Amino acid sequence: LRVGWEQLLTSIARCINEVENQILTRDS
Amino acid sequence: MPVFHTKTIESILEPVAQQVSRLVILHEEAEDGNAMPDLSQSVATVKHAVDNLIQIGYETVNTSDDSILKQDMPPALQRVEEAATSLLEASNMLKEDPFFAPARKKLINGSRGILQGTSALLLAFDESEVRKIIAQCRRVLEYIGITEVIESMDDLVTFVKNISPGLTRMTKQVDDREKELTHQVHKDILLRCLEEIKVLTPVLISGIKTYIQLLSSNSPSSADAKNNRDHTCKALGVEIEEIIRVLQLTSAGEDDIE
Repeated sequence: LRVGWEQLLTSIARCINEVENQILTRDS
Repeated sequence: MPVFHTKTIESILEPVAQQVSRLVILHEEAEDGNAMPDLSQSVATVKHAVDNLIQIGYETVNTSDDSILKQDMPPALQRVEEAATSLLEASNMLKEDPFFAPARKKLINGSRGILQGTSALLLAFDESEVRKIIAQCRRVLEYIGITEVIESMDDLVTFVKNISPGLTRMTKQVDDREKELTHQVHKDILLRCLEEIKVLTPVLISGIKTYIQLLSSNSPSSADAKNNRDHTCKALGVEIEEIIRVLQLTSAGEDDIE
């Protein structure tokens, strides 16, 4: 279960970074 | 049937969506009361990423000239922010008591909230991109309307010179969008429309030319040439309208397609 939650939170952080990149790419 | 309508959105959200679903099942199985690990470091990483996103998001809201995007973004950003706070609260609660079931539920709800918020953000951006392509389609559509006032070869030269960059830009944007879509029926329609436009454009130019030549020689056939020109112009407009319609479809519902 430990790996599951930590993996999820890592994926969420990565997802947020990718959304941020999308916003920045669009603005540039 | 694909869940996400573009490859970019799919690649960003699909892994998280799958893991949230999996974790919900694991959470239900863990109701017997297993201790939860300390997630404070991972949650802090998420919170940091969210803080950056919120800052950049609001900067975009303040500087964008797309009024719909400006309207759609703040609720999505708020959703992500609230969800991140939930995660932080859950992590603090679990640190106090690793067996506390409501904290686990808060963790799941926070994860779902981030998924929903980021999904809404990506959709808002995607719709904004689609509006740009549609605006380009409308510019071409409007310019095509000029054909009925072209009565000299000089006018025709100007027309071709002016419409070419816009038409090239439009077809490039639609072509790129087609490659981004995950829904096969929508992709096929856009490709068919682009193909038709490629065929019809030279036919229209040649139709205008024929009309001008017949008109200048006072030929009685100029009326027929005018009809041909108008017919081609209308057909071209129908294809562009169809592109606009399909670009606006995001659902995979078959009702959208005749």
